[in-house]
Amino acid sequence: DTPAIHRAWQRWVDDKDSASREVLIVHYSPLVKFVAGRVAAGLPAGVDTGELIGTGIFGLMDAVDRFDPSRGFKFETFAVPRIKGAILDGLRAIDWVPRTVRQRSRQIEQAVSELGNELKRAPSDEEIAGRLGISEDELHDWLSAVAVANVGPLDHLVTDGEPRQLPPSTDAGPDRVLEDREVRSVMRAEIRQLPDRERTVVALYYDEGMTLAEIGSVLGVTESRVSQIHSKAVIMLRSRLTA
Amino acid sequence: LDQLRAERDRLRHEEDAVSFVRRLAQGRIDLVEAVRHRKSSGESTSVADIIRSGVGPAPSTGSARPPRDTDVAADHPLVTEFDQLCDRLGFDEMSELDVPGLDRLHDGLVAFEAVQSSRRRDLFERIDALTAELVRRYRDGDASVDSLL
Ligand SMILES: Nc1nc2c(ncn2[C@@H]2O[C@@H]3COP(=O)(O)O[C@H]4[C@@H](O)[C@H](n5cnc6c(=O)[nH]c(N)nc65)O[C@@H]4COP(=O)(O)O[C@H]3[C@H]2O)c(=O)[nH]1
Ligand SMILES: Nc1nc2c(ncn2[C@@H]2O[C@@H]3COP(=O)(O)O[C@H]4[C@@H](O)[C@H](n5cnc6c(=O)[nH]c(N)nc65)O[C@@H]4COP(=O)(O)O[C@H]3[C@H]2O)c(=O)[nH]1
Repeated sequence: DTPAIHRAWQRWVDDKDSASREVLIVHYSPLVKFVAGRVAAGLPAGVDTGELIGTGIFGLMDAVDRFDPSRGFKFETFAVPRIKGAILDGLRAIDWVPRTVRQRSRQIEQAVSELGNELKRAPSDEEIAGRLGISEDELHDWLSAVAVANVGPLDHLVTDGEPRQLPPSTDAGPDRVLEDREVRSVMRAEIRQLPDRERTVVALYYDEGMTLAEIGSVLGVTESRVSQIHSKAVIMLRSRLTA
Repeated sequence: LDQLRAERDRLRHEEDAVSFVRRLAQGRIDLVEAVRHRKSSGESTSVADIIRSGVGPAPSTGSARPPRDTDVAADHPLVTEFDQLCDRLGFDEMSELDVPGLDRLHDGLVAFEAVQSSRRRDLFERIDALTAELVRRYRDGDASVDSLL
């Protein structure tokens, strides 16, 4: 810490000097820029990110109020998860997923799990469309619409059906890390079970970090087709993991 | 193939730190500009406004890129270097600075940001070239996701 910031922390923590609190919030405000930028990048067009900025700033203020410099953590390490958590909470509050999209997603998921139980294998697009009483093309449109945001690692996206950050713990205990790892290993097993295309898309997107376009050129399909396959994979994983 | 991935990961880790400190620098540049404007224009801008200029405009949505972690290497040497630069230029005593001092602070931050942005551009070139190679291998069947999973 630079002397000026060190002084500010002392004055805020020891004397509750509000002027120092302001200095700290101003000093660290670019953290919100960084987090909001990355979270927004994963959201579908149309979501009003102006509000997210506000919630992010509250997350930063909360972090400044709770931070205990004596614990030896760097403030950035402490603050960033809190800022992200606040933004994701804000997202949930504005209910950013259109209701029809939620409905469609649920319907597809239901069809997938019913058929999965009946067929004892992953259902094909044709079978899913048949169960839903729509054409395969319509199913693909639904999947495009359902291509909801990727605001985090796959395990968060899937296990809740909603973007969610694990609650920031004041001391990143081993339990939380363990729970995380368990979710991940279960996820891995399920991903391996996916049909070939879905498995490939998930692996290339989350593990290789390829863009949808890059995956498209691997599979020889359009970017939007990749997006549909990705939505289907997420829905399949969700139905398996919540079974 | 493993070497390809290892090299790409190495570059992406480096890019994470550069992109992080770049965003910090951009935020602080915008903060200084807001304070400088307030000083020269005599307008009364609230602290909330100052904070908002540090946070910047509402970020854009709908990226074609996979989600990026926000886990930051807060103790990365680049971050330390940047903090020390800010300290030298008097960033945290901004209110005490006279206009020339503010200008020096501003220009110092802009110079730093420019360096980071150019490093970032260079890293993207190299990362995206490696990704293109990876795409080729997958397309030609020389690589399969099984090794990943
Ligand atoms: N391999 C590769 N990776 C790339 C490339 N461009 C960006 N990235 C990486 O992908 C992240 C997300 O980029 P984004 O979706 O455009 O989302 C960006 C973008 O919406 C915004 N942003 C950042 N810098 C700028 C900028 O200079 N101008 C504008 N208009 N937006 C920016 O903030 C978001 C987050 O930025 P970062 O934290 O830097 O995180 C970036 C960066 O780490 C590229 O060409 N190749
Ligand atoms: N979608 C996306 N596009 C990206 C990303 N990174 C760069 N770009 C694009 O590439 C242009 C040049 O970026 P740069 O060389 O980093 O050069 C940038 C950077 O050095 C700086 N800059 C970017 N954002 C900010 C900011 O919020 N505040 C300040 N003070 N400077 C910024 O200004 C220059 C021009 O920025 P732009 O007009 O936005 O123009 C940007 C933007 O159109 C990214 O991650 N995602």
